[in-house]
Amino acid sequence: MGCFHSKSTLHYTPGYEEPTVLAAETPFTVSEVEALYELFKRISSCIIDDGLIHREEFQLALFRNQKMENLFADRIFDLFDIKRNGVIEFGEFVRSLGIFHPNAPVADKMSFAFKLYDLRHTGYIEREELKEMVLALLHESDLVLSDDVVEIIIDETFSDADSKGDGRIDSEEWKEFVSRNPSLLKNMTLPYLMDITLAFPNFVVSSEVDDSEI
Amino acid sequence: TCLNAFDIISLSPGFDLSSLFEKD
Repeated sequence: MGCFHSKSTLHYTPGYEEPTVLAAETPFTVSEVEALYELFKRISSCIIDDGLIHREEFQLALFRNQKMENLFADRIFDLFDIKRNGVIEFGEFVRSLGIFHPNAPVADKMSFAFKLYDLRHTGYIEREELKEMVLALLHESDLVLSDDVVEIIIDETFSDADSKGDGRIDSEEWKEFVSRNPSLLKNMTLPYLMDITLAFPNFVVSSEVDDSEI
Repeated sequence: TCLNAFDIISLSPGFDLSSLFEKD
């Protein structure tokens, strides 16, 4: 599955953006953006080698199975696909992963997680959405909970998070809830991103731009 | 119970992007 693209072909990849631009907008250095390009090319060439990550390629990279259906992976793909054109371009990949960087602002992580859970894009996390997500998790795991227990857990979650008591969690309530329960953001930080250049060193060796010049 | 619904959801492997960085 591995591939190597020379610098001369790199600039003709659709959706490619200059590492210096992406480094300026994200927590990554230029070298790290170039290392991410190596990862991006590997994922985006898994099925269709067109320089774009398709949903099936994203699933294949996550689960080693392109047919694997997963509500949360689907939601993450949709949020990475900022232009909503059905594919993830390189710039979208880097900007979205930037939110998962250990040094990214917590507010960005909170906002991303809120959008992830706001399944119907209403600006609120509603009870029905939360139950749908819990049931999806139970369906994909070996965890067995009775419907009564699920209802109790959702009731208690809402009584804790829905401080205005209107039956839905808005972004302000979400921020306050996460502040009291910071473990809810643990999936929003990827320690791998701190040493991405060690995992994907090829581009660092041939980097065109010295980070110290930026 | 201390378990909240978001803790349960966060257990999904679909949420774990670290597997993107694993090489075959």
